[in-house]
Amino acid sequence: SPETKQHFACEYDCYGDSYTADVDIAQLKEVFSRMNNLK
Amino acid sequence: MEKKVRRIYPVSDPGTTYFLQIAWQKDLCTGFDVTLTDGQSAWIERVSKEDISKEAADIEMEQEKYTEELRKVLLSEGGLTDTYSFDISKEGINEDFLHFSYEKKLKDLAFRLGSLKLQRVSSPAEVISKLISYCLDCIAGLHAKNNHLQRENKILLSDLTDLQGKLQKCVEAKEELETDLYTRFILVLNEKKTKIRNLQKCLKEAEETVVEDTQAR
Amino acid sequence: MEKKVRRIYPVSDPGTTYFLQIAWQKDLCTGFDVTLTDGQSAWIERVSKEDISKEAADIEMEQEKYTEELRKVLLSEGGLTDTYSFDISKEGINEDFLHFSYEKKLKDLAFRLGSLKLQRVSSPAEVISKLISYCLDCIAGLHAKNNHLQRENKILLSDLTDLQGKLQKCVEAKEELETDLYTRFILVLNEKKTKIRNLQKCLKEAEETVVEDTQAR
Repeated sequence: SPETKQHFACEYDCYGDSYTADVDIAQLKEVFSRMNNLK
Repeated sequence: MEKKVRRIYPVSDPGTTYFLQIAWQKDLCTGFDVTLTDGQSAWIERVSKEDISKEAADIEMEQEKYTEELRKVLLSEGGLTDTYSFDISKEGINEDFLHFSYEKKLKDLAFRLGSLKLQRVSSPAEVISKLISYCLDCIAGLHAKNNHLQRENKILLSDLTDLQGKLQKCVEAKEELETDLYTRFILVLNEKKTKIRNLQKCLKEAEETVVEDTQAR
Repeated sequence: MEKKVRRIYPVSDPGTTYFLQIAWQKDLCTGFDVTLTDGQSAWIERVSKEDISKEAADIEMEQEKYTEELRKVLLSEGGLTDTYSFDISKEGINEDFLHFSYEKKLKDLAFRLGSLKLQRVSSPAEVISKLISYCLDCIAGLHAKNNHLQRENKILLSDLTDLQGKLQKCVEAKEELETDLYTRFILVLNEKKTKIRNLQKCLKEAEETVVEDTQAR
């Protein structure tokens, strides 16, 4: 829903990394793995 | 001058070993010198290009194929005894002539590839001596080549071991780099997230103050 | 049974080539058989362990050192002509005996390492035939070893080339990984920075509103 979308947009950046929650190596690896077509 | 020495055992006298030496320039089909010795006497003959052509024509074989057969029968050591056979007979009071023939066996029949009449040499010691010298030179040459190859192989093995070490180090360095970068990244990112949390807190407080002020007014 | 065949040129008859064959079991110092041939005749003699000990004692050389000298003088091919020399003389109506001596040269003097009296063989053809056979077997063995070494060499070179390719790929992959990770990192980091800028802007606006409201009140 638009509300959920709005909520996630505030909590996570477009790559799925949280703006506020600290990240560890495994989580960051997962974020990077979802990033495709970087060129 | 190319040479080849091999052992042959005549079918009519299989207990006697003869040594057959063939010497030729560039290609066998241009002609070759045949030497046969039993370790005591020696007989020689020169086979010309024309002799070879004539022999090929006599047995109705194509020249090139005939030369190939000659190579196999005269120049191979031992391995083809099922396919080729030799025979020797001597002639004359002092065995001045030696008849040397070679055949190819095909299933149940055999056909003559060639026959030669060799002449006895007056000084066999010289011929035998040269033959042995040739063998010793071959041995020395092969020893040198083998030593060279062994040294080369040793170097290659050493290079291979080094390279395996380098590859292993590269793989480990790649893994270390990955871990190192991720460690640094999360430190920097988490610093930014702390900043974001603080800003969000300040913003919330500021927004609450605005609301309170509006209400108070 | 170990064997070695080498050429020697007697100092008193350097134009004649003799072939010296030494045959021994395990170690030369336990005794050996000497055969000399000029390609026509052959002479043989058995040298026992006791003969060797006696000879070493005669020249006042330690047994082990003497055996080492024997190895060098009798078993090396050619390379040490400046250090060792041989001589041959024959005795008897039919040259039934052959005196064979070997010396070591040291600067200006030479000392006799050994001398033997060999007996002529009645059937030299057999001895010479065996000697040539032995040489041909050596050649065949060395060829086989040579081929094996060349095959090994080829495999090692191929492995080396493969490994070089893998190392190159690993180095490239490491560089790619670094670039790739940094690229992803800066994208994620810049998202955080954009968020921080936005929050800072909102906070500033909120703080300005608070100030305005306070002033208005």
